[in-house]
Amino acid sequence: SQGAHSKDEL
Amino acid sequence: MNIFRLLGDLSHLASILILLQKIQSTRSCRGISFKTQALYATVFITRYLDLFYDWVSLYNFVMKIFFIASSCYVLYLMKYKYRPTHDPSIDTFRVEYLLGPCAVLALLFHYRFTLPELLWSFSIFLESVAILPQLFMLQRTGEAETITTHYLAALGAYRALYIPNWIYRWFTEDMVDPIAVTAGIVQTALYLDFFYVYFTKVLQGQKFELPA
Repeated sequence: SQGAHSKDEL
Repeated sequence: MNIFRLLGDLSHLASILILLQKIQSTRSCRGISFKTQALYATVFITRYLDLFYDWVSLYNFVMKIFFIASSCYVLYLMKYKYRPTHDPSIDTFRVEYLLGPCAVLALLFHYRFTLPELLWSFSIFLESVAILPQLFMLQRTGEAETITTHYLAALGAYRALYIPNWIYRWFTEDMVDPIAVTAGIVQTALYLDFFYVYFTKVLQGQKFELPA
């Protein structure tokens, strides 16, 4: 998914 | 989770432990920019609001709590416990020049127009430039204690390691987060000058000194 929010990253 | 991100996070963790070690062992926060530390506390608080409504993993939870708590603790040490060792007259970067543009960028670039998402974008942009008051201070004084340079190197390595992590995720998960990637590249680029002096001087056993 392009433009996805990498919420698992700090 | 991949090896680059894990090493990046561990490097981030190490940087904070080195900073605390520097303050406790020298009983001084000389050479540390209060403004940069205050910006980092702002970054963590605005980004990790999702602690209250989104569960990712125990690892993620513990790290977020640690980053918020340690950044607030550093502010306490600088503002109260070791206050006399902090010289505001050399910590003169105007943070409003960072906060304003980051707020505008967050309004322009975000994934959803909701308060948590706007704050998340703001925190990403702010993190990319939060080191500037510190680097500005280093530039002004022209030198730094070795332990302070280790702190900065670990902090710079953290974002540098996130770049191979994003490349890896792009190939393995087809995942691209353009806001985080753009800001992350800018953030890493800001360290290039510092890294050059760190590798050519500090790691060769010399003192960190900028040419006059």
